[in-house]
Amino acid sequence: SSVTVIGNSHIKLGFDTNGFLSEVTADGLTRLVSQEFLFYEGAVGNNAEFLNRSSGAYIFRPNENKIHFATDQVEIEVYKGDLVHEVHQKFNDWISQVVRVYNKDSYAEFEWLVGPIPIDDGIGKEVITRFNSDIESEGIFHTDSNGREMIKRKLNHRDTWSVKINEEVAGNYYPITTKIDLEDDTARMAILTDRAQGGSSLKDGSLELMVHRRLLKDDAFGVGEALNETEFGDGLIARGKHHLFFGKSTDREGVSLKAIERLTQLEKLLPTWKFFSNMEAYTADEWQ
Amino acid sequence: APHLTFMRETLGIMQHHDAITGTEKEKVALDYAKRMSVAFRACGATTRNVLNQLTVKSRENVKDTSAKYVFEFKTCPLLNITSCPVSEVNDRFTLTLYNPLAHTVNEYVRIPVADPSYKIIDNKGVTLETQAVPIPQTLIDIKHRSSTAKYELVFLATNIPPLGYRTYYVEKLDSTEGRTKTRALPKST
Repeated sequence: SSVTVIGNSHIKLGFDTNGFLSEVTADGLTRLVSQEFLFYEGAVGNNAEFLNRSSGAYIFRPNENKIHFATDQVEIEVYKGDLVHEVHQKFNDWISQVVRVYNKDSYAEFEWLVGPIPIDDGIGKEVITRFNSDIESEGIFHTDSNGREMIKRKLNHRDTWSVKINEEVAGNYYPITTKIDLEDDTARMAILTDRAQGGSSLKDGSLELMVHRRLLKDDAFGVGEALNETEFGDGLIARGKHHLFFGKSTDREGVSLKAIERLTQLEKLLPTWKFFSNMEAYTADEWQ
Repeated sequence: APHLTFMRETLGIMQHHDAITGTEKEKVALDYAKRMSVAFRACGATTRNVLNQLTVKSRENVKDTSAKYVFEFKTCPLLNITSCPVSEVNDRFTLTLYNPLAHTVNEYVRIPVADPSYKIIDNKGVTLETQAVPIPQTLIDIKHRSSTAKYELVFLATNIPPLGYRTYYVEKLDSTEGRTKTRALPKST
């Protein structure tokens, strides 16, 4: 009946009555931030014509930029404990997510589960997660280069030649190996990925990342089969994590949000190695 | 050396542009995954030997050099889908965390377990705060995922030294003691 809030003293996430993320509070800022899952329809073209290829393993090419919302109503369950707060979201039969904030962290974790992507309607689908905010980014965003420097990107623009973008979605997609971000004079928003994904900012304040895709036509660039992945019958299920950072774009007490993002990036991509040992034969004292 | 070399050769193959970008045929992708799996298992034997050598000092302390104190350090390659036979089946097990970074780290750790009530103590004998969170039904319902875990046990591992390790002892609680403390109750909307 009202906004559901999870979080800690560093960051708070609000969820509206439809179950969607609706606001984020961090660094003394409370801003409208939403998150949703959508999917593009994969283009089906005539592969004999270079400019009319199908979307496939090599190229992302939505059909007339058609996009669909996964749902308009999310089922949620909320779990709050001393170490972590979680919201479990179910968007539809093949998309769900856990949003969590650990007690001492200043960022939020989104663990998504997508698939098997249904193809009963004969349409290939390319699923994205999209974060919308009111940050006035003026078409500027940044993507990383294999975890090293961040590269400035501008919507419908190339730095070294005059470009006319014929495909306004695919033509603005960039490789994201670890991070995509945007900001204005007041606030910034960044997302860390756990794997290489395609991503973009197609509207001011908006970041999107492609999490899974299932296509029914070969794009004729060499692989010779559609990206359908039916070896195990139903198509693949993908699970992964995004980390959302939100806060002031300026330094706070000498530590910038960018610096925290950088350190977290290292710790998320190179986490501890985990080794399990059976201890049925030992008490805690013996083990000690 | 043969174990490490198999991993070296596999990582060489994994640098092909089709493996990097995922533009290989599906059966080639499966073969890549199989090679990686074999390479990890091969190196697992080496890692286990190294960890048992590192723990030699503590074994000398108990003046018992028998095989009793040689441990199996198992990796759970399906932890990414919240599945680990060792933690799901055993009432008592240890978790060793090796930090590959050059600075000390703290990390929230999640362990798949079948029951919500466990106790975790660190290497100094201190009992840590834990929280059991239910695994989402959407994950449990996946038909090809084989796991008895219903919860993830969460704790904060602190001060794991650079390029070093710390071990935690995890024990299932017999009674319902701690259940109300550790289990977060759902509030459905």
